[in-house]
Amino acid sequence: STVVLVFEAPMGVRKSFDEGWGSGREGGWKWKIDNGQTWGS
Amino acid sequence: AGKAWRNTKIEWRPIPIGLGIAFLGLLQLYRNQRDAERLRKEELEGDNPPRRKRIRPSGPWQVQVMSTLPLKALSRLWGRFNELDLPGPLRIPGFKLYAWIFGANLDEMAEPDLRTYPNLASFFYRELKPGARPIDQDPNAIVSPSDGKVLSFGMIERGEVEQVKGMTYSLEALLGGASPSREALESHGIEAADSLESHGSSMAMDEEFARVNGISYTLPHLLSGSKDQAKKKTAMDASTASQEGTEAKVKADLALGDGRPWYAPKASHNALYYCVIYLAPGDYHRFHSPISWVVESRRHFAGELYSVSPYLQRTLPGLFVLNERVVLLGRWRWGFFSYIPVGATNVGSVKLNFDAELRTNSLTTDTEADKAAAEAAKRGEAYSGFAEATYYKASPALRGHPLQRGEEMGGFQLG
Repeated sequence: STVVLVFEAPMGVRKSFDEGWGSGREGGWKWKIDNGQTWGS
Repeated sequence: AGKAWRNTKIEWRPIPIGLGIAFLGLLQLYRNQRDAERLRKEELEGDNPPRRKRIRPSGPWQVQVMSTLPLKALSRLWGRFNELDLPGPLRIPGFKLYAWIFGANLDEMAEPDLRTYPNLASFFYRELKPGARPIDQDPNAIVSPSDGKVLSFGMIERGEVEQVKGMTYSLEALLGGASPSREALESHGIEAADSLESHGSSMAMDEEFARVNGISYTLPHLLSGSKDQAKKKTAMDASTASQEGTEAKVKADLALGDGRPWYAPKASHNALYYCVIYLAPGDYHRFHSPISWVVESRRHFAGELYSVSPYLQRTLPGLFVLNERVVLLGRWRWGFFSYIPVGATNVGSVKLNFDAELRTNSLTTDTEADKAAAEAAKRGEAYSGFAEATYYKASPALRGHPLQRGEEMGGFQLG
């Protein structure tokens, strides 16, 4: 199963996402994540 | 012959699995073609209304073989099979074997006694211990809605979502077309026909959507502007001219006259983003709200049920547009927000805790979708492909169903 999110956000948020992911991701974009874990702000 | 039969050594060998699958695929292909031919004949002779057209996906041979299989029927059969109660002595070794194969962590379960789960379906939809998934307390955080793997993330440009490199699909195909907002209807003095109770209720495509001067309209009529399809509910006091004026206003409003698509960001410094999270079979299969937001409506697309494994996401173009899905539309602090659980062959049932009437992977809803498609065809209109319900009455002040960050929204169930 899959969950797809589509949302509006300020342009600058993308950088925050990239930074957040860069610190925790493993194996490129296929980053294992747990429910409740932050992936952007 | 008798002597030869008795004296000839017989050696039994299993038929290769691949040959068996190929045989079943060919058999299904033959049956589908035969049924399609029969339906075409019946449609020509007027015995049968037209049905929804099944979209045949493009892709490698594995996808072509898969597209010939009755995936929804298989999914429902799989669900029923998994609801059969397991004998007590088999439960602990059976669930432990499943957890070992798919990497499920049994220590996190709210109910650690495996004997209390009567079947695989209830084990699959297990709850976690309180505190097993702490929600990040940063008020600005966007948290993950589920356990899983983030397969893709990016900005949506020109209304196209990139599934993988070089493979895109349109956002409108994923979410559906524009619907009139409550504000748009009310600004024209239209009472929206919202039948929702506090726990939510569904509204089928062909049900009454709004009333103008005693005439009821359905959503497709409002979107297409086909006034001749309006059904007369009560005696009409207003003149025909005033009705036409109201209809014109409604149509103008629904057309989003500035030329932008309905999901376009309202503020010029905003953009649209997408994120795809894949839940593996061993993962916790309930999903939660990633932010605090208000769900205004849901759209149920009764599509196909292909697997959503990373392999198929890479090879089958527009997979999320083909599959059965529930599109939740709403708003959050920055504007538009949508949350889309996409079903798959093994987990075709999407549950929403706040919408008791939602039925996915159901023969009944498939039949209703066929009927809606037939009625749209009779009117000479294209079938929008979804049934819509609104949650305005769930919280009149917020005009939707409010969800807090981390709140459980629903989940995926087997079959």
